[in-house]
Amino acid sequence: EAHLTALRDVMGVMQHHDAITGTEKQHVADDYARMLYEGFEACSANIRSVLNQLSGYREDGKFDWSYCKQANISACATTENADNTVVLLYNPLGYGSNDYVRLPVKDGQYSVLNDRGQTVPSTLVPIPSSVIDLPFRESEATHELVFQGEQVPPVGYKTYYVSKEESRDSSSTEMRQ
Amino acid sequence: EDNVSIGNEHVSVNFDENGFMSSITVHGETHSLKQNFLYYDGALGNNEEFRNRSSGAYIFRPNGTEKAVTDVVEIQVVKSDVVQEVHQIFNEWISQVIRVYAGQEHVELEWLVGPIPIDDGVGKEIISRFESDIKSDGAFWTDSNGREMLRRVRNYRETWNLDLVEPVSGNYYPVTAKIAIEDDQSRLAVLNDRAQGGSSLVDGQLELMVHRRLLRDDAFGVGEALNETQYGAGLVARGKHWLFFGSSQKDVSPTLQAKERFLQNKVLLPSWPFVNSADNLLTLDDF
Repeated sequence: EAHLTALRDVMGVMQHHDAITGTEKQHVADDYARMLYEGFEACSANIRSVLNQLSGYREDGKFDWSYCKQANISACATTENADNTVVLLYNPLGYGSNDYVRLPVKDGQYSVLNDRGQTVPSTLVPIPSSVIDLPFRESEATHELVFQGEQVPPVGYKTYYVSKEESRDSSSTEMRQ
Repeated sequence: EDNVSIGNEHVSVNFDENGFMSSITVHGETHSLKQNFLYYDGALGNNEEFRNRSSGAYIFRPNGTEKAVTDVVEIQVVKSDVVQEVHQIFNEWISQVIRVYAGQEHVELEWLVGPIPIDDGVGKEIISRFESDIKSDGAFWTDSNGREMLRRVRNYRETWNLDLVEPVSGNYYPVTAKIAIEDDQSRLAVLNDRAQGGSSLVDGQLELMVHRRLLRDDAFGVGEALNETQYGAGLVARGKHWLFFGSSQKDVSPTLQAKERFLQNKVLLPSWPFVNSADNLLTLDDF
């Protein structure tokens, strides 16, 4: 409860018109960012605990769920450095969703399996050079693996198994001009 | 050498020889639809005079008319069965990806703007502008914090006679979820992922301000210029617009507005992806 309240408190502060519109002084903007970050981190402990219980994983640090905080610059330490990744999609809506997922990865060949072991159509798209060249971006991801979540149930989740394979398929559907 | 087109069975986006989006084809009908990035120079004023203040955090006061950032866009095209994308580079500090996912009826535009150059000593406010052939007759709609859409009429206020001395900013409205125009046949709506200023300054046009960097305080209280930096350079912003184009007819079921509303929920409350690599110890059997 304390973790959740940490973010609740921050969201209360963020109702101020300066936070909504961005008319706060810069040091206040920096402080807002710090508060939000700490709120996220507190809640992520709850999320991790819940997901570990749902998925039956041990809480020994090896099977910890995380989220990609740098997805907005197409970077994710977990997905770009792993050969095998389990992706869990949680749908917060009250009806089914079929959102597309974009995972930052290194170039290669990947397969995506759903919870029934069936292959899910996926593709590898290059990350634009303007993103890769951002001076503060520290990531080895050069591509994004794109696939569609299949009817993720309302307020529920689906999981996918993403694995990197040895060689790139020469019959890739990707075409560049 | 051919003009580029991306799309699916519902919608196709076509590009001209200079790399700009030029038209959209929806259910077999093609309509003119251009998109470009432009910028307004921020006004440098005397804050002691009410009508001569600088553009700043609180107020948007362009100094003159907008300027296009380029005449030619460098593009790269990626096509697959899952998604088709055109990667556009407008200049050293503006780029964009326009994409259409398989089975989806909307177009996604992922823009990246910054660091906005200020070497010339002038602050700039960057907009993404869409130009269509819709005869919008001065009217456009903006949302009210994601709820009902409010009708706005250019150079007009409902309850008093308007003497508008700021023709651009005086027609800007807050857009937190959607801005739209329509005529008897067609409708264009753009959804955004964050609060932005937006307007329709000419019939058939929509514009949204995506980033700003200003060098003067506007004397409305913040006491600082809106000149944010990170790692010693101006801030870079990356975000998304989702574009719907189609019939404005109300007897179509579901209407375009209904589709926009569902999409709004999906893009503003998207599925949360969590990842777990477990130090590469997770086997398929574990899964």
